[in-house]
Amino acid sequence: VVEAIKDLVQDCNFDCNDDGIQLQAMDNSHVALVSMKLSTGAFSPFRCDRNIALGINLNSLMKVLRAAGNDDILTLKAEDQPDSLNLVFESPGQDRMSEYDIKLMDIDQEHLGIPETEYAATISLPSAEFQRICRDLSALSESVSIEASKDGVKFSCSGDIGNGSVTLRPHTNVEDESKSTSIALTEPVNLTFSLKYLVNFCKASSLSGSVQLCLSNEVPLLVEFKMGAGYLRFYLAPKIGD
Amino acid sequence: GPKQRSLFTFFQKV
Repeated sequence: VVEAIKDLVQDCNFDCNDDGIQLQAMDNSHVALVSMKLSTGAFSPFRCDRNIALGINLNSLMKVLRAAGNDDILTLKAEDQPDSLNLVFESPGQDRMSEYDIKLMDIDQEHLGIPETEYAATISLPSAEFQRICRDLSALSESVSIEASKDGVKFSCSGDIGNGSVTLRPHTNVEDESKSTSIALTEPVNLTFSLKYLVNFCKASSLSGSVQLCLSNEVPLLVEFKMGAGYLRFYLAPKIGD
Repeated sequence: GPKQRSLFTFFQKV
């Protein structure tokens, strides 16, 4: 998760309570927002005696996380009114244990209320497919138009060297649900977004085999990666003509 | 071309 969001947001409050750990942060330009939840089910055990916000610089956290092995067990600990976060990595065979403390920061973060939205279009597709489309089209243009209709979803762009588009039609993969593409539509939508941000969101592709795009005309796009016990959501403000 | 909007256009601070 940290790897997926660290290029978008730098200083974040990890809000801890009985439900687990949540994070909401906007990028500096106020165009994209990250919303993450790791429920208690993601941890074993999980204990939180008092609601607490852990202000963490993600670059610092990455420096420490890089010291962990892929299969290590990670324990995160913070005291009441902490000035640091304690991280312990234990190898699966328990023959190696490393321990780090990183300094916490006071982060005065703007919190946005995200209204419950009935989206006009909800598209589910393999996350690798979405990543490929964003990467391919970003070579041609800064922006992509996403047009969803009952026939399919069309990603199109135009730039100095020419233009391009990718159209996906609904498709069911019976062996692997995450490789399916589905489109639920109440009305057609057509919106334009910055590809730079979408390419950035796709760094979360390794967290989930499929991704959900939720769109309504003239509202921010929701890109959701569902995780075993939580989610990573990105909101992106659209580009709108005058 | 179309202009990039801010999230503040759509979401309120709480």
